[in-house]
Amino acid sequence: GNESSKESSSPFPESKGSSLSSRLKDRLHLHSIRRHLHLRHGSGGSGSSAVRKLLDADHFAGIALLTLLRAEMEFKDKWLACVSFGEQTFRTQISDHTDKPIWNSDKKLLLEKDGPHVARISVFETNKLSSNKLIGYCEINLLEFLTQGMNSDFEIIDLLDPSSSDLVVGKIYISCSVEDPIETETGFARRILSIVDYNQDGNLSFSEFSDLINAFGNQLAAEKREELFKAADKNGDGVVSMDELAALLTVQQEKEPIMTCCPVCGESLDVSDNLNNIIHLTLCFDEGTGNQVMTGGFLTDSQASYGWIFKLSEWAHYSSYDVGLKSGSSASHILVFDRRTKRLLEELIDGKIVLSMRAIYQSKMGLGLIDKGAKELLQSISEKQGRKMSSVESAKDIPNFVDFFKGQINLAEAKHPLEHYKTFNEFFVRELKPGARPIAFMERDDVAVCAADCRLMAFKSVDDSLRFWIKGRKFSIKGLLGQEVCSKAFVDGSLVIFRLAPQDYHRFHLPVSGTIEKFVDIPGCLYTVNPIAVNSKYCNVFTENKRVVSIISTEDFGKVAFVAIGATMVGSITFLKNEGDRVKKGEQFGYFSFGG
Amino acid sequence: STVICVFEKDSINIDEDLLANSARSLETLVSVGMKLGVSRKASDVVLPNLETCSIQ
Repeated sequence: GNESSKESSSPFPESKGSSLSSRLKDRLHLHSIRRHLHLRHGSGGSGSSAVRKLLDADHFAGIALLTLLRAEMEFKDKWLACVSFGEQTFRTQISDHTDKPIWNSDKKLLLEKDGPHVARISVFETNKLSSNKLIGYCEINLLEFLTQGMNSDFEIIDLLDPSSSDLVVGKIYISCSVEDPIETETGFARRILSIVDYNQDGNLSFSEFSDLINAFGNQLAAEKREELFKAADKNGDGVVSMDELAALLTVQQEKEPIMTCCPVCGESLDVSDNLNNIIHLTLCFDEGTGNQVMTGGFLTDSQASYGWIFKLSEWAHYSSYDVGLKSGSSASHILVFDRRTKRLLEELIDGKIVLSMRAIYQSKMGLGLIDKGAKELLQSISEKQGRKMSSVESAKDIPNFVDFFKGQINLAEAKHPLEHYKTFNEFFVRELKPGARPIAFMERDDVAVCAADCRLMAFKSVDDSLRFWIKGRKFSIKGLLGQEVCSKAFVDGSLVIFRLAPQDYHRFHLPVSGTIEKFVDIPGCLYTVNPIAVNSKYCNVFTENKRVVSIISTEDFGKVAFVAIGATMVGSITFLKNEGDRVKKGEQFGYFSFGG
Repeated sequence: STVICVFEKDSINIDEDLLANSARSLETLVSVGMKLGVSRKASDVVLPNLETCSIQ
């Protein structure tokens, strides 16, 4: 890094002479060099090789990299340490059985002038007899810590007995430094650009770049975007490398902020405080990706509900949520063939939704997110949404929903007028008037019919379905149906996928006549069943989602497996028939509703 | 939400238009009750194709 060039391009003034800021400045400068060396000598850590930047304590904002190196305790056991800072808590892995545990765990913490400064570190012993028993703790004022003169790369701090603060029960070795703001900005730009690099070739097209700008909620004029893009595209071949664009964006962000809201938590960003924004974004992304050695402090429900990375509630209400892919997972719009009108409909998916889904279901970052607790988060959000949608207050959302999907919901077909529905869920699972859906060849049980108002995919064999649609590497009929009901005949059988969109009539009907032989509940996750997820090689939504498999025994088709699969937000599955019931094709079989 | 129906091998002739669209990775917008396919057992019984019928 070139220190002088960084200083000249930084939007942050140097220290104006207060003693605290001077000390901080010196401390950061010295410590950054030490820290840099320390990291390069392989003590673990995030892998950042940034040289630290001097900061002004009066307008202090920075990412402090706190590292819990090791501890010396008075007895042998397995140990873990927690860092609590502000409203967040993070923990290390569990050490080996020893009296000198080594963690080398990093955590990036946001330090602001008016934000929290004191980090509390707690050390727990953990074993079968006393799981996670607090043995010692210490508190560190990070701002002061960073302003103190230090002669080594780490500090040794006494761990105090929680029941008697006079009693020292061990020592902990920590290190703390501040990340270089320019490196933070560039690194962040590089990371975020990689999300829109769909083919992962390290280059971005203009449309990919444009998608990203849209996702940041920026209405930057088209000419301005082109201007920026062209500035980076030096050889004029229409693509630019991510590194080039990251560098350009960093400079541009300082001149004229491009990002106006956080894509992870949805919080509005203060356009006048660029570094704070980048810090905020970096930390949000780190939380989401589990990029750090220390785990925990995962996205909260409220964070998860806002922002494009994880704005699940938004997915459930987007008109474009339902459309299929034009050509596999690389397309940003989906073609659907309307069987009734025999017209090809092309529907664009909102760029935010495409990015969200790709980020989660088609990227390694998304995988990290899923590994780090997104399954539980999806479940909890869906349950919460279920409770909300079953409350009397939710009825007020019905008119908005109908208005949003104007032209796609035909209220004249509903069995009851709008005011009949006392909750949103009641409306969501509304019945239709008798005869609203004529059943083809009603008198002939040898003709199967469609089971839902939906987007349908049909394949003669599983191989065809894998070739044309389902890209999850682990998909199989056995995985879908489960061991209990799967048979050789099903494994080699035909597959029909009925995908319901939020605005659709949400009851499913019987496709064939016969007898309900059995129902098998299979617990699981609540990933989205959008084509973007179905088309992802990383995601196996059909075999991992919560579902109910029913077997219908028929005279004309043998056994038919009917699998109702729950999805994000709409995870509640209700059946209106019972085992042993004799059923007729076209009859209502059940419905999906909001809930877990 | 999604429903998947699995039919046993050689038990159904799914309608060609649905198969053709799917083979192009193209979803077909359908409604409850629309024809999906015919049992293989009934394959000898030819369903009337209204488009090719003529009044004599």
